[in-house]
Amino acid sequence: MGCFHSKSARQFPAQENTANLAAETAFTVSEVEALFELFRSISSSVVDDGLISKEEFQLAIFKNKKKDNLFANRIFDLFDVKKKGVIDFEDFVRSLNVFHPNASLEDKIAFSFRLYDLHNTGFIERPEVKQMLIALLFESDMKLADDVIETILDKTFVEADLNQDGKIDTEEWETFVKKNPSLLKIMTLPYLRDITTSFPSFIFNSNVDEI
Amino acid sequence: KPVSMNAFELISRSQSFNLENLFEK
Repeated sequence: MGCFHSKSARQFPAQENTANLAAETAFTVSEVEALFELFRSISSSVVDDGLISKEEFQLAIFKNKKKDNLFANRIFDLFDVKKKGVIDFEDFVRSLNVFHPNASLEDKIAFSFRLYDLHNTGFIERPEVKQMLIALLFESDMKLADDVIETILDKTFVEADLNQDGKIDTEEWETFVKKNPSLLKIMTLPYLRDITTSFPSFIFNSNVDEI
Repeated sequence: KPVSMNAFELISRSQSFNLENLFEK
């Protein structure tokens, strides 16, 4: 009250927005409201403007360590649905929806494909996979000789690149992940089932009557 | 052993993909 910033940064989403998001995702209205508590905490960690910046996203993933990281950047870019350089609440809910245990396998496969298609070419290409492998080795302080990395890439592309054109298309990716379901483990966050228990304070800010 | 895994098995082990961190207060 009395603060001209309070509307955008702090106000709970309008009832109809919450209801729409719940209708179009796997979340209930209460869960969308609980997600708003999480969103509010992340989006106010650096600047309390009701939007998640890349810096705030990285802080949330890596806690206190400031880290510029290929994978975190990629996830941020995919969450930034409207390509505004920030994540708004709607982007946040719709993106997390793919990670819901009840989200469809097709959505999880499609999102994971886009995650690895670093340059948005519509294909997962060998240089992209090599770039990600090198980033992973750097991040985890693991060292592998270049010929070992090439061997891993050879093996992966023999298995995944069925028409052997040097890149993995969406159909090849679908076949590959169905044969290797563990690859989709990162696409499900069991935590999302219990979001209202984790952020019970949503009850005090709720716009809906029947919780 | 890393060599016995495919590239995506390795990449998906990146800590940065662990979005559960988002929920830790």
